[in-house]
Amino acid sequence: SQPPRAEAWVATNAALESEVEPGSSLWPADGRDRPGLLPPLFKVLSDGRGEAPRLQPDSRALQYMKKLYKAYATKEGIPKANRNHLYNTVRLFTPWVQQKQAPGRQETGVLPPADLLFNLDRVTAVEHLIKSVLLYTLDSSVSVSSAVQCVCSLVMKETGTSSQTQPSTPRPLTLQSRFEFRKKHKWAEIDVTPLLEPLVASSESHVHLSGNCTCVKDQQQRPAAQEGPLNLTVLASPSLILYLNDTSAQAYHGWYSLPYRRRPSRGLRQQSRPAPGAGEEAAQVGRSSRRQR
Amino acid sequence: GQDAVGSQLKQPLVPAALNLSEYFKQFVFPQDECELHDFRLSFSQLKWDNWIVAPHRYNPRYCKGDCPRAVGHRYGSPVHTVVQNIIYEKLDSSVPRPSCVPARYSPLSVLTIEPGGSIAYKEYEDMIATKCTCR
Repeated sequence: SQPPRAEAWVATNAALESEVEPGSSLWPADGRDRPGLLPPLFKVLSDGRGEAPRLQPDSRALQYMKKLYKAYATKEGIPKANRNHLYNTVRLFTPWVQQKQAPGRQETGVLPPADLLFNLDRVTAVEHLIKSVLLYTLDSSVSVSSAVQCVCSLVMKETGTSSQTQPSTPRPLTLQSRFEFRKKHKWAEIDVTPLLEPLVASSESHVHLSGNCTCVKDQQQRPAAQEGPLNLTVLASPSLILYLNDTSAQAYHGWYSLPYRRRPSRGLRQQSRPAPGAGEEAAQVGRSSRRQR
Repeated sequence: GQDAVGSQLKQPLVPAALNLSEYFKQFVFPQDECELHDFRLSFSQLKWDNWIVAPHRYNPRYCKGDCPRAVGHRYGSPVHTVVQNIIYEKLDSSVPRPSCVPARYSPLSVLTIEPGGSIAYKEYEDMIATKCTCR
């Protein structure tokens, strides 16, 4: 008897995948993966074999993403139930720096001007932007914990095809962002969502950002904390992080389902009393069902 | 019922070893009943660890085993499964017995290095089997 169609599909795909090599007739002509053809992870798993070795990312960026992974998932890779964010995808892009960066003036906390080009072609059409930040790797040796106010003036130069015909129209935008430095604070995030939203929505594959940031100590700080210059050393040009909601069927949409995936019964109140020790789970269910409402 | 008991007692005693084990066979749970099994793999075994950064170990688990006749209450199977079992046993053994397959999954978070050198954290649905059923 014929195996069920789904099984046949998986078997065929697995057989295809084991033979097909990039460039063969079965391999997508443009080499780009069409989300409908292969689940993204399977695509990553399969195209790794025949492909040239991958560019190794910046080690500090990798360290940041490993830290993020530990915050969001267990050692076995299960997404943690306490995550209350709406994104199931986080992408970190390291820039092609357009020009050698002049060193920043550290005594006043001026971060060096940056002229950065990011290639976003890994962002698929089904991934919707939730938030975007520029990640500066800093090594602040501020002696006491002090709030630092950063004002950034970033200009977006569109480099998509649309601007090929007319000169790129810079879109000046001043971003006000505030973050707290503590001892040995390694990273500083600057929210650039308003800049990136229109570009990701229009599937721009390249983003050209330039501008600089000035960080000064917050005036409300205790006088003692204001002694001495703000000694900031920028270790590397900033990375761009996109927090996305992948709307494809293969992606996990945890916030839509109850933590233990039970079919929502009509009368939530009629549900049997939660088992002892499941108080947290029941509370969690309460919170998530309130959120859903 | 005394005479019935009496007649029973008069019957020749067959060797206990043979009949008792046969008799009890119909009650013992099948040893290889449909259930969840572990399969721990590490991406380095598949030589995929140069772009799958995390997790280091992945246990997709799988379902294996026979589906006993009384599948209803144990596996949450629909009545169709019981019917299919009866067809296989009583009418036509070319109809396959019900299969032991996953009924529920949990997601997996993966950290990968993409071809262009960017880094992606993604959460995929249905990557680890957490419950089996007979269908």
